[in-house]
Amino acid sequence: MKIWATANQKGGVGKTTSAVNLAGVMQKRGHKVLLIDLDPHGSLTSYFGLDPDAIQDSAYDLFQQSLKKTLNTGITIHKTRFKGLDFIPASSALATLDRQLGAKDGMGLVIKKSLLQVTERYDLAIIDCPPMLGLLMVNALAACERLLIPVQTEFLALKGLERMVHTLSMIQKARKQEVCYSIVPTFYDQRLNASIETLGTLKKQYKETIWDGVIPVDTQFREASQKGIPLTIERISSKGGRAYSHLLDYLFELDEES
Amino acid sequence: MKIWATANQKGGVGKTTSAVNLAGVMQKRGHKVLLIDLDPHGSLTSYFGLDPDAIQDSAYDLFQQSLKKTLNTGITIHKTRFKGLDFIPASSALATLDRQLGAKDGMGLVIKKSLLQVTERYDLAIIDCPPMLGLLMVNALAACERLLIPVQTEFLALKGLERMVHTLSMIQKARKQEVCYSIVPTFYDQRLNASIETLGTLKKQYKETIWDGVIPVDTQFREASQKGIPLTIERISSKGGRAYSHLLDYLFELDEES
Ligand SMILES: Nc1ncnc2c1ncn2[C@@H]1O[C@H](COP(=O)(O)OP(=O)(O)OP(=O)(O)O)[C@@H](O)[C@H]1O
Ligand SMILES: Nc1ncnc2c1ncn2[C@@H]1O[C@H](COP(=O)(O)OP(=O)(O)OP(=O)(O)O)[C@@H](O)[C@H]1O
Ligand SMILES: [Mg+2]
Ligand SMILES: [Mg+2]
Repeated sequence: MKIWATANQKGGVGKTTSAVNLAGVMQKRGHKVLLIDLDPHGSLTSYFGLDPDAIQDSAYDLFQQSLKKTLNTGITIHKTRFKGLDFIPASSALATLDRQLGAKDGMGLVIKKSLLQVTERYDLAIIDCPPMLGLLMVNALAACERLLIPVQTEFLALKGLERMVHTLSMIQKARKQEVCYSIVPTFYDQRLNASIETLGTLKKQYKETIWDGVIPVDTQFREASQKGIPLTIERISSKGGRAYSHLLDYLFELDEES
Repeated sequence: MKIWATANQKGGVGKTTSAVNLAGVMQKRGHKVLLIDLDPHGSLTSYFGLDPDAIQDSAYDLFQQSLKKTLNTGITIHKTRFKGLDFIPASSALATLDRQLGAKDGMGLVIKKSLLQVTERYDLAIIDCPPMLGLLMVNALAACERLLIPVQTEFLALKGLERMVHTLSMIQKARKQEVCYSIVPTFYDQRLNASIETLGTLKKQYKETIWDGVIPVDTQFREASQKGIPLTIERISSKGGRAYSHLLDYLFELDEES
């Protein structure tokens, strides 16, 4: 099983949209894919019709089991109505973990250890992160082999990305672990100078790690989330759907090379 | 001095854009306004040309001074190039506060106490929050008289808002404090069903607290952030500029009534 994560401290850049739509492409191609929602706000969980405030079995339980060193009764995985696409929902209680466990040792590997139980059952797992640098993102970094960083093609996003990449390398040094990362330009609008110029700067500054395509602005993403169907499942031929399909091909090629 | 805050756990809904552009309207009308950036990611700080990683005097120092109980040497306020519009920048170190201070008593009033020093100098202060429920948002809630909740007019945003309002009332009960809140519909796109329907639902569910206008989708917001000039200062007659000008009028009227 491949393990990817989508992360960026900046909010609203397309982390959840990327996780959901890449999973959609995998499902459409007949693969088995697991999504993990580590965002206490639970956009991915709401997308598939569950309520992060009322959820019983969620990613939060994985942390509680690890804390109480109870025998891990096994992760509870929820099914979606799309065959082969399952998920581990978020609970709003995840928001308390930093205060409770932030300084405790060993809590950075909870997700990595939990996913070991399901490596045989899925081809790909994608972890969706909240927009903050904390225990939840550290867990996703430790668990994944590739980190996807969606970056909105607008000026302020550049500043935030430098910091993000800087923080990543610090965490990696401390963990003596090598995580590959890929920068995914999102909300690309070819009518906007801000978008065109930012993309140019991103390609120069991150030559090796940036994807050579873009996720365009596409209003159908919002319409799709209203129906709870990933755009790549509902209409793979849409602008946004095609872009995520190309992104998946690129990422698989990249994994093959490394 | 009036004190407002912009908050929502959902990322990318227009918290920073609202704070910056409401401040822009105030500046254009000749008032004195102070912005406070409590987001460790520091979009507002980057907007005005400073680097949250390299900043000397920031909102983080207010927490450190309170922790060490050192005589508060006074907040350091930075000027922007817009006369009458000043700000207290964020430092990326704010991200460590939840782990360091989360459970300590009395750390919820740091910002409220700090702002007491400047009430004579400004007509309005607006606090920009990070997209998470934690110590920083609790500080903003305790300090403000009115909370602005930008809500993207899309389906998933509805789910998140219910949780947000629920969390607010819990915090208020614990603090025995009444904070008025106003819901501000953002990214409104009249061509989209998802947008029109969500706005309809929002108006029904939050009749008393929702603003009767909308902030439309306007590509000029991104162009403005590239130049570091609030759209309401650069071009108040733009779609987005006019909308924030109307919002400010509405909020001032609301404050008069209560
Ligand atoms: N390429 C796109 N074009 C247009 N709208 C998009 C695009 N990608 C995402 N969106 C919309 O933008 C909003 C934000 O996207 P999303 O929730 O995926 O971002 P996020 O980074 O996961 O946010 P958060 O920081 O809250 O986790 C959603 O309403 C989504 O439907
Ligand atoms: N009404 C709008 N129309 C079009 N673009 C907008 C609008 N409001 C904000 N934007 C753009 O959307 C992006 C997100 O806005 P902003 O950073 O203000 O959200 P936020 O809620 O502060 O995000 P965060 O959760 O990271 O703090 C920015 O690039 C901004 O320029
Ligand atoms: Mg998300
Ligand atoms: Mg912001």
